[in-house]
Amino acid sequence: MNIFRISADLLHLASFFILIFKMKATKSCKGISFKTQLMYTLVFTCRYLDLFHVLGMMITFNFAHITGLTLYNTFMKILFLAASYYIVYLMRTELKSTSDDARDTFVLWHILAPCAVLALIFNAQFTILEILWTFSIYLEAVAVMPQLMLLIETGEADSLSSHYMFAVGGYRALYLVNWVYRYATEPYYSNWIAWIAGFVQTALFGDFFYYYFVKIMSGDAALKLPT
Amino acid sequence: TGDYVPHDEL
Repeated sequence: MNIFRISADLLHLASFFILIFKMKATKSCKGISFKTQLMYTLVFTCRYLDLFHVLGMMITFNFAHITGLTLYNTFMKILFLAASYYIVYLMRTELKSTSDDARDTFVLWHILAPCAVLALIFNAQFTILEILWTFSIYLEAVAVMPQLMLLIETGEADSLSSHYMFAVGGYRALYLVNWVYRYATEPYYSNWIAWIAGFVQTALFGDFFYYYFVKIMSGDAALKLPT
Repeated sequence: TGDYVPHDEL
């Protein structure tokens, strides 16, 4: 665990809280893509299936392989799952009437199908758990596309939405730094599937980062995209 | 595809 990894995780955690706070405070989820949020629940569900493995070790009192890192990961995984499901739940129940569904027009199969095919071809092990893990990595890289499309459609984002987007994009950018650090300091550490997907994910946020910093510098309340 | 890497990240 290095400073980049822990900062990335905390930034990721912050992104959920920013979004939940925003939705609760404004009683609205306008400008937030339901499709992107739905994809994040799928990403975490497919990736964190190993929670059952940890749970199995705990209920059989097999603590030999449970380290501090396992406990940290388990705690964070449960938080990420709970937060993402809660966001989807909020957007489909009390905030449904404020949802931007009419403009949330991205076709999810356009990312789901390629990610599934890629996960079946390019994986480290041809096992169900490993393929689902790989699928989640590919899907996370592109899951923000409906949100970006909605942002372009709308032409602007309010302050909290752009902080949320910055936190989500920033977390993966910090993971890139973490991977460089781990590659330099840990023998045999190389996970090219995560590296390539992480790079693609960060690159997708590139334009957004640029406008975010321009906005922060100029002190505007809302982020407006050039038309 | 190289050596298997355990998933110790989030």
